[in-house]
Amino acid sequence: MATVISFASQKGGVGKTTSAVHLATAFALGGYRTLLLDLDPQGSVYSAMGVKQRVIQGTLEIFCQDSTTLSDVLLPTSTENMHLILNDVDRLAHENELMKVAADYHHLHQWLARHARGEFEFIIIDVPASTNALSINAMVASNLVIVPMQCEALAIKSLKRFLLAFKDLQANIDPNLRIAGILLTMFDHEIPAHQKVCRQVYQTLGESVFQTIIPKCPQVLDASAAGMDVINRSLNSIGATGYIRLANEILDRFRLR
Amino acid sequence: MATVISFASQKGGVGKTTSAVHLATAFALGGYRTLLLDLDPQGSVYSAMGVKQRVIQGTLEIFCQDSTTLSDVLLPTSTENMHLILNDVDRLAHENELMKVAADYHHLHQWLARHARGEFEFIIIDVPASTNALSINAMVASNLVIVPMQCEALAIKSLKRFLLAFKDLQANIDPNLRIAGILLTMFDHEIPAHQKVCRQVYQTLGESVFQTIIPKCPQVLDASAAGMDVINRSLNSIGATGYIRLANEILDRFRLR
Ligand SMILES: Nc1ncnc2c1ncn2[C@@H]1O[C@H](COP(=O)(O)OP(=O)(O)OP(=O)(O)O)[C@@H](O)[C@H]1O
Ligand SMILES: Nc1ncnc2c1ncn2[C@@H]1O[C@H](COP(=O)(O)OP(=O)(O)OP(=O)(O)O)[C@@H](O)[C@H]1O
Ligand SMILES: [Mg+2]
Ligand SMILES: [Mg+2]
Repeated sequence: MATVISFASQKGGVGKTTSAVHLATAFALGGYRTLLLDLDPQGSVYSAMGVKQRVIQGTLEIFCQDSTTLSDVLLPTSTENMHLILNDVDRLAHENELMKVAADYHHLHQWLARHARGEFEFIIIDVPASTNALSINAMVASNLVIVPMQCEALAIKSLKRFLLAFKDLQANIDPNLRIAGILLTMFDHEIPAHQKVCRQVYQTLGESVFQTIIPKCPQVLDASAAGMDVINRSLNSIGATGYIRLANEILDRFRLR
Repeated sequence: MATVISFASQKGGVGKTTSAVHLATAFALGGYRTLLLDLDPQGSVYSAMGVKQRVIQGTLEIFCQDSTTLSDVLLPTSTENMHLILNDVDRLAHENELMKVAADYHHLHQWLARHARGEFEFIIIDVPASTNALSINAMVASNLVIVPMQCEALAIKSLKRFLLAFKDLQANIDPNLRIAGILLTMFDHEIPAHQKVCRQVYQTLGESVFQTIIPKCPQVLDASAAGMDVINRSLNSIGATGYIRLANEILDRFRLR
Protein backbone atom coordinates (compact mmCIF):
# COMPACT_ATOMS: atom_id res chain seq x y z
CA MET A 1 0.00 0.00 0.00
CA ALA A 2 1.38 3.38 -1.02
CA THR A 3 2.36 6.08 1.46
CA VAL A 4 0.52 9.25 0.38
CA ILE A 5 2.38 12.55 0.99
CA SER A 6 0.90 16.04 0.41
CA PHE A 7 2.78 19.33 0.17
CA ALA A 8 0.25 21.79 1.54
CA SER A 9 0.29 25.40 2.77
CA GLN A 10 -1.96 28.43 2.65
CA LYS A 11 1.01 30.65 1.68
CA GLY A 12 1.84 30.86 -1.96
CA GLY A 13 5.21 30.56 -3.68
CA VAL A 14 6.84 28.59 -0.85
CA GLY A 15 8.04 25.66 -3.00
CA LYS A 16 5.08 23.23 -2.87
CA THR A 17 5.33 22.28 -6.54
CA THR A 18 9.14 22.26 -6.55
CA SER A 19 9.20 20.04 -3.44
CA ALA A 20 6.53 17.63 -4.74
CA VAL A 21 8.33 17.21 -8.10
CA HIS A 22 11.73 16.67 -6.47
CA LEU A 23 10.68 14.36 -3.64
CA ALA A 24 8.84 12.20 -6.19
CA THR A 25 11.93 12.16 -8.43
CA ALA A 26 14.21 11.27 -5.49
CA PHE A 27 11.98 8.34 -4.47
CA ALA A 28 11.70 7.10 -8.08
CA LEU A 29 15.50 7.25 -8.62
CA GLY A 30 15.82 5.32 -5.34
CA GLY A 31 13.80 2.48 -6.89
CA TYR A 32 10.34 3.18 -5.39
CA ARG A 33 7.34 3.14 -7.75
CA THR A 34 6.09 6.74 -7.42
CA LEU A 35 3.01 8.68 -8.59
CA LEU A 36 3.00 12.52 -8.72
CA LEU A 37 -0.55 13.93 -8.67
CA ASP A 38 -1.26 17.63 -9.45
CA LEU A 39 -4.32 18.83 -7.55
CA ASP A 40 -3.63 22.55 -8.18
CA PRO A 41 -5.81 24.01 -11.01
CA GLN A 42 -2.81 26.23 -11.76
CA GLY A 43 -1.18 23.12 -13.23
CA SER A 44 2.46 23.95 -12.38
CA VAL A 45 3.56 20.29 -12.47
CA TYR A 46 2.92 20.35 -16.23
CA SER A 47 5.58 23.03 -16.86
CA ALA A 48 7.94 21.91 -14.09
CA MET A 49 8.09 18.47 -15.75
CA GLY A 50 8.36 19.89 -19.27
CA VAL A 51 5.25 18.07 -20.52
CA LYS A 52 4.60 19.02 -24.14
CA GLN A 53 1.40 17.24 -25.19
CA ARG A 54 -2.09 18.54 -24.30
CA VAL A 55 -3.54 16.90 -21.19
CA ILE A 56 -6.60 14.87 -22.20
CA GLN A 57 -7.69 13.41 -18.83
CA GLY A 58 -6.50 14.01 -15.29
CA THR A 59 -7.62 15.52 -11.98
CA LEU A 60 -10.96 16.76 -13.37
CA GLU A 61 -12.02 13.24 -14.40
CA ILE A 62 -10.97 11.76 -11.03
CA PHE A 63 -13.50 14.10 -9.42
CA CYS A 64 -16.19 14.50 -12.08
CA GLN A 65 -16.42 11.16 -13.93
CA ASP A 66 -17.25 8.14 -11.74
CA SER A 67 -15.98 5.57 -14.26
CA THR A 68 -12.40 7.00 -14.40
CA THR A 69 -9.71 4.37 -13.82
CA LEU A 70 -5.96 4.80 -13.29
CA SER A 71 -5.04 3.93 -16.88
CA ASP A 72 -7.36 6.72 -18.17
CA VAL A 73 -5.31 9.43 -16.42
CA LEU A 74 -1.80 8.02 -15.94
CA LEU A 75 1.19 9.46 -17.87
CA PRO A 76 4.78 8.12 -17.90
CA THR A 77 7.83 10.38 -17.30
CA SER A 78 11.43 10.14 -18.50
CA THR A 79 12.37 8.97 -14.99
CA GLU A 80 11.94 5.23 -14.52
CA ASN A 81 9.49 4.27 -11.72
CA MET A 82 7.77 7.68 -11.90
CA HIS A 83 4.29 8.44 -13.29
CA LEU A 84 2.11 11.58 -13.39
CA ILE A 85 -1.54 12.59 -13.15
CA LEU A 86 -1.84 16.17 -14.36
CA ASN A 87 -4.38 18.89 -13.71
CA ASP A 88 -6.58 19.42 -16.76
CA VAL A 89 -8.87 22.06 -15.24
CA ASP A 90 -8.57 25.04 -17.57
CA ARG A 91 -12.00 26.60 -17.72
CA LEU A 92 -13.80 28.30 -14.83
CA ALA A 93 -16.82 26.10 -15.39
CA HIS A 94 -14.60 23.03 -14.83
CA GLU A 95 -13.27 24.51 -11.61
CA ASN A 96 -16.80 25.07 -10.31
CA GLU A 97 -17.77 21.49 -11.17
CA LEU A 98 -14.64 20.17 -9.44
CA MET A 99 -15.28 22.20 -6.27
CA LYS A 100 -18.87 20.90 -6.04
CA VAL A 101 -17.66 17.28 -5.99
CA ALA A 102 -14.75 18.15 -3.69
CA ALA A 103 -17.30 19.18 -1.05
CA ASP A 104 -17.15 15.44 -0.20
CA TYR A 105 -13.80 15.65 1.57
CA HIS A 106 -13.19 11.88 1.28
CA HIS A 107 -13.65 11.70 -2.51
CA LEU A 108 -9.92 11.61 -3.43
CA HIS A 109 -9.09 9.26 -0.56
CA GLN A 110 -11.65 6.75 -1.86
CA TRP A 111 -10.53 7.02 -5.52
CA LEU A 112 -6.86 6.52 -4.59
CA ALA A 113 -7.68 3.55 -2.34
CA ARG A 114 -9.66 1.89 -5.14
CA HIS A 115 -7.40 2.67 -8.12
CA ALA A 116 -3.86 3.75 -7.16
CA ARG A 117 -2.60 2.83 -3.69
CA GLY A 118 -2.02 -0.78 -4.68
CA GLU A 119 0.06 0.17 -7.73
CA PHE A 120 2.65 2.51 -6.14
CA GLU A 121 4.89 2.73 -3.08
CA PHE A 122 4.64 6.55 -2.88
CA ILE A 123 1.93 8.96 -4.05
CA ILE A 124 3.01 12.63 -3.84
CA ILE A 125 0.35 15.36 -4.14
CA ASP A 126 0.92 19.01 -5.15
CA VAL A 127 -1.84 21.01 -3.42
CA PRO A 128 -3.14 24.55 -4.18
CA ALA A 129 -2.16 27.30 -1.70
CA SER A 130 -5.40 27.35 0.28
CA THR A 131 -7.58 25.56 2.82
CA ASN A 132 -10.44 25.03 0.38
CA ALA A 133 -12.28 21.77 -0.34
CA LEU A 134 -9.66 20.58 -2.85
CA SER A 135 -6.81 21.07 -0.35
CA ILE A 136 -8.85 19.29 2.32
CA ASN A 137 -9.38 16.35 -0.06
CA ALA A 138 -5.58 16.07 -0.44
CA MET A 139 -4.91 16.20 3.31
CA VAL A 140 -7.64 13.65 4.13
CA ALA A 141 -6.14 11.32 1.50
CA SER A 142 -2.61 11.63 2.93
CA ASN A 143 -0.61 9.70 5.51
CA LEU A 144 1.89 12.58 5.78
CA VAL A 145 1.24 16.30 5.26
CA ILE A 146 4.43 18.33 4.77
CA VAL A 147 4.17 22.12 5.12
CA PRO A 148 6.86 23.99 3.13
CA MET A 149 7.73 27.40 4.53
CA GLN A 150 10.07 30.18 3.49
CA CYS A 151 12.24 31.83 6.16
CA GLU A 152 10.35 35.11 5.92
CA ALA A 153 8.25 36.99 8.47
CA LEU A 154 5.00 36.91 6.44
CA ALA A 155 5.31 33.13 6.29
CA ILE A 156 5.23 32.73 10.10
CA LYS A 157 1.80 34.33 10.55
CA SER A 158 0.48 32.36 7.61
CA LEU A 159 1.85 29.13 9.12
CA LYS A 160 0.05 29.87 12.38
CA ARG A 161 -3.23 30.35 10.51
CA PHE A 162 -2.66 27.15 8.57
CA LEU A 163 -1.95 25.14 11.75
CA LEU A 164 -5.13 26.61 13.27
CA ALA A 165 -7.14 25.51 10.22
CA PHE A 166 -5.48 22.09 10.42
CA LYS A 167 -6.61 21.67 14.08
CA ASP A 168 -10.10 22.59 12.87
CA LEU A 169 -9.87 19.79 10.29
CA GLN A 170 -8.72 17.27 12.88
CA ALA A 171 -11.61 18.24 15.17
CA ASN A 172 -14.35 18.29 12.52
CA ILE A 173 -13.30 16.13 9.56
CA ASP A 174 -10.71 13.47 10.44
CA PRO A 175 -8.95 12.99 13.79
CA ASN A 176 -6.24 10.87 12.12
CA LEU A 177 -4.84 13.80 10.12
CA ARG A 178 -1.16 14.35 11.00
CA ILE A 179 1.32 17.02 10.00
CA ALA A 180 4.53 15.15 9.22
CA GLY A 181 6.65 18.26 9.55
CA ILE A 182 7.57 21.79 8.45
CA LEU A 183 10.08 21.99 5.58
CA LEU A 184 12.20 25.16 5.34
CA THR A 185 12.71 26.07 1.67
CA MET A 186 14.71 28.56 -0.41
CA PHE A 187 17.00 29.30 2.56
CA ASP A 188 19.66 31.88 1.69
CA HIS A 189 22.37 31.91 4.39
CA GLU A 190 23.50 35.38 3.24
CA ILE A 191 20.15 37.04 4.11
CA PRO A 192 20.08 37.98 7.85
CA ALA A 193 16.25 37.83 7.97
CA HIS A 194 16.40 34.17 6.82
CA GLN A 195 18.81 33.17 9.59
CA LYS A 196 16.68 34.94 12.20
CA VAL A 197 13.42 33.29 11.13
CA CYS A 198 15.13 29.90 10.80
CA ARG A 199 16.40 30.07 14.41
CA GLN A 200 12.96 31.20 15.61
CA VAL A 201 11.20 28.28 13.86
CA TYR A 202 13.52 25.64 15.33
CA GLN A 203 13.19 27.18 18.80
CA THR A 204 9.37 27.22 18.78
CA LEU A 205 8.59 24.12 16.73
CA GLY A 206 11.68 21.94 17.40
CA GLU A 207 11.07 18.30 16.45
CA SER A 208 8.26 19.07 14.00
CA VAL A 209 10.70 20.81 11.64
CA PHE A 210 12.64 18.60 9.24
CA GLN A 211 16.40 18.54 9.85
CA THR A 212 16.86 18.97 6.08
CA ILE A 213 16.69 22.60 4.96
CA ILE A 214 16.31 23.18 1.21
CA PRO A 215 18.70 25.99 0.22
CA LYS A 216 18.02 28.68 -2.38
CA CYS A 217 19.68 27.25 -5.49
CA PRO A 218 19.92 28.93 -8.93
CA GLN A 219 20.09 25.53 -10.70
CA VAL A 220 16.53 24.83 -9.44
CA LEU A 221 15.32 27.88 -11.39
CA ASP A 222 17.36 26.90 -14.45
CA ALA A 223 16.01 23.35 -14.36
CA SER A 224 12.39 24.50 -14.10
CA ALA A 225 13.00 26.92 -17.00
CA ALA A 226 14.20 23.89 -19.01
CA GLY A 227 11.18 21.80 -17.93
CA MET A 228 13.34 19.35 -15.99
CA ASP A 229 13.96 18.47 -12.38
CA VAL A 230 17.25 19.52 -10.84
CA ILE A 231 18.25 16.02 -9.67
CA ASN A 232 18.46 14.63 -13.21
CA ARG A 233 19.90 17.89 -14.56
CA SER A 234 22.47 19.07 -11.94
CA LEU A 235 23.00 16.24 -9.52
CA ASN A 236 25.85 18.04 -7.70
CA SER A 237 23.84 21.19 -7.02
CA ILE A 238 22.81 22.07 -3.45
CA GLY A 239 19.15 21.91 -4.52
CA ALA A 240 19.47 18.32 -5.79
CA THR A 241 21.38 17.10 -2.74
CA GLY A 242 18.86 18.91 -0.49
CA TYR A 243 15.91 16.96 -1.88
CA ILE A 244 17.84 13.65 -1.84
CA ARG A 245 18.61 14.28 1.86
CA LEU A 246 14.93 15.05 2.47
CA ALA A 247 13.87 11.75 0.86
CA ASN A 248 16.29 9.87 3.12
CA GLU A 249 15.15 11.76 6.21
CA ILE A 250 11.50 10.86 5.46
CA LEU A 251 12.35 7.18 4.85
CA ASP A 252 14.18 7.03 8.21
CA ARG A 253 11.89 9.20 10.35
CA PHE A 254 8.72 7.32 9.34
CA ARG A 255 10.40 3.85 8.89
CA LEU A 256 9.33 3.52 5.27
CA ARG A 257 12.37 1.66 3.84
CA MET B 1 -15.87 57.86 -6.71
CA ALA B 2 -12.93 55.67 -5.78
CA THR B 3 -10.80 53.82 -8.32
CA VAL B 4 -10.75 50.16 -7.23
CA ILE B 5 -7.50 48.25 -7.94
CA SER B 6 -6.98 44.49 -7.33
CA PHE B 7 -3.69 42.60 -7.19
CA ALA B 8 -4.67 39.19 -8.48
CA SER B 9 -2.86 36.10 -9.75
CA GLN B 10 -3.23 32.33 -9.59
CA LYS B 11 0.48 31.94 -8.74
CA GLY B 12 1.41 32.21 -5.11
CA GLY B 13 4.22 34.17 -3.51
CA VAL B 14 4.55 36.71 -6.37
CA GLY B 15 4.15 39.86 -4.24
CA LYS B 16 0.35 40.46 -4.26
CA THR B 17 0.21 41.42 -0.57
CA THR B 18 3.48 43.37 -0.69
CA SER B 19 2.32 45.29 -3.79
CA ALA B 20 -1.15 46.02 -2.37
CA VAL B 21 0.29 47.33 0.93
CA HIS B 22 2.89 49.51 -0.80
CA LEU B 23 0.72 50.93 -3.57
CA ALA B 24 -1.88 51.88 -0.94
CA THR B 25 0.85 53.50 1.19
CA ALA B 26 2.27 55.41 -1.81
CA PHE B 27 -1.18 56.80 -2.73
CA ALA B 28 -1.92 57.72 0.91
CA LEU B 29 1.44 59.55 1.31
CA GLY B 30 0.63 61.33 -1.94
CA GLY B 31 -2.48 62.77 -0.30
CA TYR B 32 -5.17 60.43 -1.70
CA ARG B 33 -7.70 58.95 0.77
CA THR B 34 -6.97 55.20 0.43
CA LEU B 35 -8.59 51.98 1.67
CA LEU B 36 -6.66 48.68 1.75
CA LEU B 37 -9.01 45.66 1.81
CA ASP B 38 -7.71 42.12 2.58
CA LEU B 39 -9.81 39.52 0.77
CA ASP B 40 -7.30 36.67 1.34
CA PRO B 41 -8.37 34.32 4.21
CA GLN B 42 -4.63 33.93 4.87
CA GLY B 43 -4.75 37.45 6.30
CA SER B 44 -1.21 38.58 5.33
CA VAL B 45 -2.11 42.28 5.41
CA TYR B 46 -2.52 41.96 9.20
CA SER B 47 1.14 40.99 9.72
CA ALA B 48 2.53 43.12 6.89
CA MET B 49 0.97 46.20 8.56
CA GLY B 50 2.03 45.11 12.08
CA VAL B 51 -1.53 45.13 13.42
CA LYS B 52 -1.49 44.04 17.07
CA GLN B 53 -5.12 43.94 18.22
CA ARG B 54 -7.51 41.06 17.45
CA VAL B 55 -9.69 41.68 14.39
CA ILE B 56 -13.32 41.91 15.49
CA GLN B 57 -15.09 42.59 12.18
CA GLY B 58 -13.88 42.64 8.61
CA THR B 59 -14.20 40.72 5.33
CA LEU B 60 -16.39 37.99 6.81
CA GLU B 61 -19.06 40.49 7.91
CA ILE B 62 -19.01 42.27 4.51
CA PHE B 63 -20.07 38.97 2.96
CA CYS B 64 -22.11 37.28 5.70
CA GLN B 65 -23.92 40.06 7.60
CA ASP B 66 -26.24 42.23 5.47
CA SER B 67 -26.35 45.10 7.96
CA THR B 68 -22.54 45.68 7.97
CA THR B 69 -21.57 49.31 7.34
CA LEU B 70 -18.13 50.83 6.69
CA SER B 71 -17.67 52.08 10.28
CA ASP B 72 -18.23 48.51 11.60
CA VAL B 73 -15.15 47.19 9.76
CA LEU B 74 -12.85 50.18 9.17
CA LEU B 75 -9.47 50.46 10.99
CA PRO B 76 -7.06 53.43 10.91
CA THR B 77 -3.31 53.03 10.20
CA SER B 78 -0.27 55.07 11.29
CA THR B 79 -0.20 56.53 7.75
CA GLU B 80 -2.48 59.54 7.34
CA ASN B 81 -5.15 59.08 4.63
CA MET B 82 -4.90 55.28 4.83
CA HIS B 83 -7.47 52.87 6.33
CA LEU B 84 -7.75 49.08 6.46
CA ILE B 85 -10.40 46.35 6.32
CA LEU B 86 -8.81 43.12 7.52
CA ASN B 87 -9.65 39.49 6.91
CA ASP B 88 -11.17 37.94 10.03
CA VAL B 89 -11.86 34.48 8.56
CA ASP B 90 -10.02 32.07 10.85
CA ARG B 91 -12.21 29.00 11.08
CA LEU B 92 -12.97 26.61 8.25
CA ALA B 93 -16.68 26.97 8.93
CA HIS B 94 -16.34 30.74 8.33
CA GLU B 95 -14.53 30.12 5.05
CA ASN B 96 -17.34 27.83 3.86
CA GLU B 97 -19.96 30.44 4.79
CA LEU B 98 -17.97 33.15 2.96
CA MET B 99 -17.61 31.05 -0.18
CA LYS B 100 -21.35 30.36 -0.29
CA VAL B 101 -22.15 34.10 -0.35
CA ALA B 102 -19.27 34.77 -2.75
CA ALA B 103 -21.03 32.59 -5.33
CA ASP B 104 -22.82 35.89 -6.14
CA TYR B 105 -19.88 37.38 -8.03
CA HIS B 106 -21.26 40.95 -7.72
CA HIS B 107 -21.61 40.90 -3.90
CA LEU B 108 -18.43 42.86 -3.11
CA HIS B 109 -18.99 45.30 -5.98
CA GLN B 110 -22.42 46.18 -4.56
CA TRP B 111 -21.21 46.54 -0.96
CA LEU B 112 -18.31 48.83 -1.99
CA ALA B 113 -20.61 50.94 -4.18
CA ARG B 114 -23.06 51.43 -1.29
CA HIS B 115 -20.60 51.90 1.61
CA ALA B 116 -17.06 52.74 0.51
CA ARG B 117 -16.55 54.16 -2.98
CA GLY B 118 -17.85 57.58 -1.97
CA GLU B 119 -15.46 57.81 0.99
CA PHE B 120 -12.10 57.12 -0.71
CA GLU B 121 -10.16 58.03 -3.83
CA PHE B 122 -8.46 54.59 -4.05
CA ILE B 123 -9.52 51.16 -2.85
CA ILE B 124 -6.74 48.54 -3.12
CA ILE B 125 -7.66 44.84 -2.76
CA ASP B 126 -5.29 41.99 -1.80
CA VAL B 127 -6.70 38.86 -3.46
CA PRO B 128 -6.01 35.17 -2.70
CA ALA B 129 -3.85 33.25 -5.21
CA SER B 130 -6.68 31.55 -7.10
CA THR B 131 -9.55 31.98 -9.57
CA ASN B 132 -12.20 31.01 -7.02
CA ALA B 133 -15.43 32.89 -6.21
CA LEU B 134 -13.67 35.26 -3.79
CA SER B 135 -11.06 36.25 -6.38
CA ILE B 136 -13.80 36.74 -8.97
CA ASN B 137 -15.65 39.03 -6.54
CA ALA B 138 -12.52 41.18 -6.28
CA MET B 139 -12.01 41.39 -10.03
CA VAL B 140 -15.66 42.20 -10.75
CA ALA B 141 -15.48 45.00 -8.14
CA SER B 142 -12.31 46.50 -9.70
CA ASN B 143 -11.64 49.17 -12.31
CA LEU B 144 -8.05 47.95 -12.69
CA VAL B 145 -6.71 44.41 -12.19
CA ILE B 146 -2.92 44.27 -11.82
CA VAL B 147 -1.23 40.86 -12.20
CA PRO B 148 2.09 40.65 -10.31
CA MET B 149 4.51 38.14 -11.77
CA GLN B 150 7.99 36.93 -10.82
CA CYS B 151 10.59 36.57 -13.58
CA GLU B 152 10.64 32.79 -13.31
CA ALA B 153 9.70 30.09 -15.79
CA LEU B 154 6.92 28.52 -13.66
CA ALA B 155 5.29 31.95 -13.48
CA ILE B 156 4.90 32.22 -17.29
CA LYS B 157 2.73 29.11 -17.65
CA SER B 158 0.68 30.15 -14.64
CA LEU B 159 0.20 33.62 -16.17
CA LYS B 160 -1.10 32.04 -19.38
CA ARG B 161 -3.60 29.98 -17.40
CA PHE B 162 -4.68 33.05 -15.46
CA LEU B 163 -5.18 35.11 -18.64
CA LEU B 164 -7.22 32.22 -20.05
CA ALA B 165 -9.43 32.18 -16.93
CA PHE B 166 -9.73 35.96 -17.19
CA LYS B 167 -11.04 35.73 -20.78
CA ASP B 168 -13.53 33.18 -19.47
CA LEU B 169 -14.66 35.72 -16.87
CA GLN B 170 -15.05 38.45 -19.48
CA ALA B 171 -17.12 36.13 -21.69
CA ASN B 172 -19.38 34.73 -18.96
CA ILE B 173 -19.46 37.14 -16.01
CA ASP B 174 -18.60 40.72 -16.95
CA PRO B 175 -17.44 42.01 -20.35
CA ASN B 176 -16.12 45.24 -18.75
CA LEU B 177 -13.37 43.44 -16.82
CA ARG B 178 -9.95 44.82 -17.82
CA ILE B 179 -6.43 43.77 -16.94
CA ALA B 180 -4.59 47.03 -16.23
CA GLY B 181 -1.18 45.41 -16.67
CA ILE B 182 1.42 42.85 -15.63
CA LEU B 183 3.78 43.97 -12.85
CA LEU B 184 7.22 42.32 -12.70
CA THR B 185 8.23 41.82 -9.06
CA MET B 186 11.28 40.71 -7.07
CA PHE B 187 13.52 41.21 -10.10
CA ASP B 188 17.16 40.34 -9.34
CA HIS B 189 19.40 41.67 -12.14
CA GLU B 190 22.18 39.26 -11.04
CA ILE B 191 20.10 36.12 -11.85
CA PRO B 192 20.40 35.25 -15.56
CA ALA B 193 17.02 33.42 -15.55
CA HIS B 194 15.34 36.68 -14.39
CA GLN B 195 16.83 38.73 -17.24
CA LYS B 196 15.82 36.11 -19.78
CA VAL B 197 12.19 35.89 -18.58
CA CYS B 198 11.98 39.68 -18.28
CA ARG B 199 13.03 40.15 -21.93
CA GLN B 200 10.60 37.41 -23.01
CA VAL B 201 7.65 39.06 -21.18
CA TYR B 202 8.26 42.51 -22.71
CA GLN B 203 8.67 40.98 -26.18
CA THR B 204 5.41 39.00 -26.04
CA LEU B 205 3.22 41.30 -23.91
CA GLY B 206 4.76 44.72 -24.68
CA GLU B 207 2.43 47.59 -23.67
CA SER B 208 0.46 45.52 -21.15
CA VAL B 209 3.52 45.25 -18.88
CA PHE B 210 4.14 48.17 -16.53
CA GLN B 211 7.33 50.11 -17.27
CA THR B 212 8.06 50.01 -13.53
CA ILE B 213 9.79 46.81 -12.43
CA ILE B 214 9.87 46.15 -8.69
CA PRO B 215 13.39 44.94 -7.79
CA LYS B 216 14.26 42.31 -5.19
CA CYS B 217 15.07 44.40 -2.13
CA PRO B 218 16.23 43.09 1.29
CA GLN B 219 14.71 46.14 3.07
CA VAL B 220 11.25 44.92 1.95
CA LEU B 221 11.82 41.69 3.91
CA ASP B 222 13.18 43.60 6.92
CA ALA B 223 10.21 45.97 6.88
CA SER B 224 7.66 43.15 6.75
CA ALA B 225 9.52 41.39 9.61
CA ALA B 226 9.08 44.62 11.60
CA GLY B 227 5.39 44.88 10.62
CA MET B 228 5.93 48.07 8.65
CA ASP B 229 5.91 49.13 5.02
CA VAL B 230 9.24 49.86 3.37
CA ILE B 231 8.29 53.40 2.20
CA ASN B 232 7.87 54.72 5.75
CA ARG B 233 10.82 52.66 7.02
CA SER B 234 13.53 52.90 4.30
CA LEU B 235 12.47 55.61 1.88
CA ASN B 236 15.78 55.48 -0.04
CA SER B 237 15.62 51.74 -0.69
CA ILE B 238 15.07 50.43 -4.23
CA GLY B 239 11.88 48.71 -3.01
CA ALA B 240 10.38 51.99 -1.73
CA THR B 241 11.29 53.98 -4.85
CA GLY B 242 9.98 51.12 -7.01
CA TYR B 243 6.50 51.35 -5.53
CA ILE B 244 6.47 55.15 -5.59
CA ARG B 245 7.34 54.98 -9.31
CA LEU B 246 4.54 52.45 -9.81
CA ALA B 247 2.00 54.76 -8.13
CA ASN B 248 3.06 57.60 -10.46
CA GLU B 249 2.93 55.37 -13.53
CA ILE B 250 -0.64 54.30 -12.66
CA LEU B 251 -1.75 57.90 -12.04
CA ASP B 252 -0.35 58.92 -15.44
CA ARG B 253 -1.29 55.88 -17.52
CA PHE B 254 -4.95 55.91 -16.40
CA ARG B 255 -5.26 59.75 -16.00
CA LEU B 256 -6.22 59.53 -12.31
CA ARG B 257 -4.48 62.64 -10.99
N1 LIG C 1 15.37 25.88 -3.69
C1 LIG C 1 15.03 26.79 -4.59
N2 LIG C 1 15.95 27.64 -5.07
C2 LIG C 1 15.63 28.59 -5.99
N3 LIG C 1 14.38 28.76 -6.50
C3 LIG C 1 13.41 27.97 -6.05
C4 LIG C 1 13.66 26.92 -5.10
N4 LIG C 1 12.48 26.27 -4.86
C5 LIG C 1 11.56 26.87 -5.64
N5 LIG C 1 12.11 27.87 -6.36
C6 LIG C 1 11.42 28.78 -7.30
O1 LIG C 1 10.52 29.59 -6.54
C7 LIG C 1 9.29 29.76 -7.26
C8 LIG C 1 8.14 29.25 -6.36
O2 LIG C 1 8.22 27.86 -6.18
P1 LIG C 1 6.96 26.91 -6.44
O3 LIG C 1 6.25 27.32 -7.68
O4 LIG C 1 7.41 25.52 -6.31
O5 LIG C 1 6.07 27.31 -5.16
P2 LIG C 1 4.56 26.90 -4.85
O6 LIG C 1 4.40 26.92 -3.39
O7 LIG C 1 4.24 25.66 -5.56
O8 LIG C 1 3.75 28.12 -5.51
P3 LIG C 1 2.13 28.21 -5.71
O9 LIG C 1 1.62 28.78 -4.42
O10 LIG C 1 1.97 29.16 -6.86
O11 LIG C 1 1.65 26.85 -6.00
C9 LIG C 1 9.43 28.95 -8.54
O12 LIG C 1 9.75 29.84 -9.58
C10 LIG C 1 10.57 28.00 -8.28
O13 LIG C 1 11.28 27.67 -9.43
N1 LIG D 1 10.59 43.38 -3.81
C1 LIG D 1 10.78 42.42 -2.89
N2 LIG D 1 12.03 42.16 -2.46
C2 LIG D 1 12.25 41.19 -1.53
N3 LIG D 1 11.30 40.42 -1.00
C3 LIG D 1 10.04 40.61 -1.40
C4 LIG D 1 9.70 41.62 -2.35
N4 LIG D 1 8.36 41.57 -2.56
C5 LIG D 1 7.88 40.60 -1.76
N5 LIG D 1 8.88 40.03 -1.05
C6 LIG D 1 8.77 38.90 -0.09
O1 LIG D 1 8.38 37.76 -0.82
C7 LIG D 1 7.43 36.99 -0.07
C8 LIG D 1 6.17 36.84 -0.93
O2 LIG D 1 5.53 38.08 -1.08
P1 LIG D 1 3.96 38.25 -0.79
O3 LIG D 1 3.61 37.56 0.47
O4 LIG D 1 3.64 39.70 -0.90
O5 LIG D 1 3.37 37.46 -2.04
P2 LIG D 1 1.86 37.04 -2.30
O6 LIG D 1 1.68 36.93 -3.76
O7 LIG D 1 0.97 37.94 -1.57
O8 LIG D 1 1.78 35.57 -1.63
P3 LIG D 1 0.45 34.68 -1.37
O9 LIG D 1 0.26 33.91 -2.65
O10 LIG D 1 0.84 33.78 -0.22
O11 LIG D 1 -0.65 35.61 -1.05
C9 LIG D 1 7.18 37.75 1.22
O12 LIG D 1 7.95 37.17 2.24
C10 LIG D 1 7.66 39.16 0.93
O13 LIG D 1 8.15 39.79 2.07
MG1 LIG E 1 2.68 25.29 -6.92
MG1 LIG F 1 -0.54 37.48 -0.16
